[in-house]
Amino acid sequence: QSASKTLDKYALFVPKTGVFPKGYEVASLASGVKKNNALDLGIIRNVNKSRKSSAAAVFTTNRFKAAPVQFSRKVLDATSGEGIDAIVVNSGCANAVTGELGLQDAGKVATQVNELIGEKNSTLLMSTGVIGQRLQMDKITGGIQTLFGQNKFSSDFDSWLKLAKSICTTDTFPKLISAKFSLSDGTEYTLVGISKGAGMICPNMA
Amino acid sequence: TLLGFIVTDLPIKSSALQTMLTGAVTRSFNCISVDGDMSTNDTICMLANGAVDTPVIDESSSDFKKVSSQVTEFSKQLAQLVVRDGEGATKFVTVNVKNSAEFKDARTIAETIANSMLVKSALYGQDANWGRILCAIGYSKLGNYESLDESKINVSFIATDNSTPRELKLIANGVPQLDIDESRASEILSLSDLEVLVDLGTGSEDCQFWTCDLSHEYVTINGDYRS
Repeated sequence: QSASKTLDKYALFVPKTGVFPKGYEVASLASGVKKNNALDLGIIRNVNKSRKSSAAAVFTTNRFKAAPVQFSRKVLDATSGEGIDAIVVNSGCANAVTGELGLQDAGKVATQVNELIGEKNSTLLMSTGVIGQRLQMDKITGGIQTLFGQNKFSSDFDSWLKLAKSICTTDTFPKLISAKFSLSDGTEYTLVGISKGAGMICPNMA
Repeated sequence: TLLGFIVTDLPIKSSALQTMLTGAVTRSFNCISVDGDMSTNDTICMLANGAVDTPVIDESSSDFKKVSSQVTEFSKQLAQLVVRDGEGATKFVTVNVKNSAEFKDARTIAETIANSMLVKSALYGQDANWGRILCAIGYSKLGNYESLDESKINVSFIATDNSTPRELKLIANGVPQLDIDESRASEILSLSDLEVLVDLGTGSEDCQFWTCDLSHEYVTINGDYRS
């Protein structure tokens, strides 16, 4: 019994404020894929136009890579990591072990966002949740349309925290950290990080 | 599944960003385990949009190393939050393997300890069954025994609350300490943060790995995941 004394992990590990990098906006909503109207779709987009953005990624080395992993790898290969301006995350359905149809679904999601931000090959995808089920495309594409159509994007703390919640599955708290740093000439810059995971966790990404 | 992204307003050349991220993940997200299962979806990505008005950072920049180490520390924090939230977890466990001839051996040994169901169950039950730690070290899939010399290995529990004695020696230079202070062991294992220290004494490479205990709740959650 003493071993299972519960820590209030939310109070311990979830921040109440944050500092966020310039030129990014985020949005999230409950598209209906997850039960109980939980947040399950999020988008982070780069709105800075002073120069092209850079992107990098590492992916699972599991032989049966999910559709979003295969798709995102192709995008990074095709662009050499330049000009990536959006990341779409969905939870509740992993779009994994879904074969050619899963890849097509992933492509449709990315194409919709690329068109909405006026770019080509500019969107990465991440999915998590039940394996072996296809994306409920009506809910996902409808949710994306709502986020852009009603311009739900913002850069405030609450929007970033909701984005962190939208990628959770069996997590008991959202994982969001942010901090400011300085370069050697005193120039200030910001890092923000979001992660999720609670089970099926022993990554060996490359 | 592990998903995550790190986002910055620095301008960083994409090839340098990939080097930075890969290096950070090697010491953070690739050094965690909740249950030993590797997902089909694991993805960590990093975006740098260059909104800060400063010269683009590439691998020859004087700030490349500094920014890389900041990204690595940041990634460790994010990775550790995932372990702290491990399904059913009641203990956050740091497995510190140090003084190894090879980093890859230190990582293999740390990961093997971290993935041992028997070690994780004992930590959940606060049972100082340290023989299981040595057993896990013994079956680690090492290419050779250059890093693992039975006569030089030291294994300890480390108190994470600054109480003393901080270190409880379980094996000293390959000799099992059969008369350990069981009440001290129970005190250390009752903490929610635990540290297992393995000093291989064969080199200078270190690996920190993070895991959690294995509880009844883990089985409950995963027994009917799809519903």
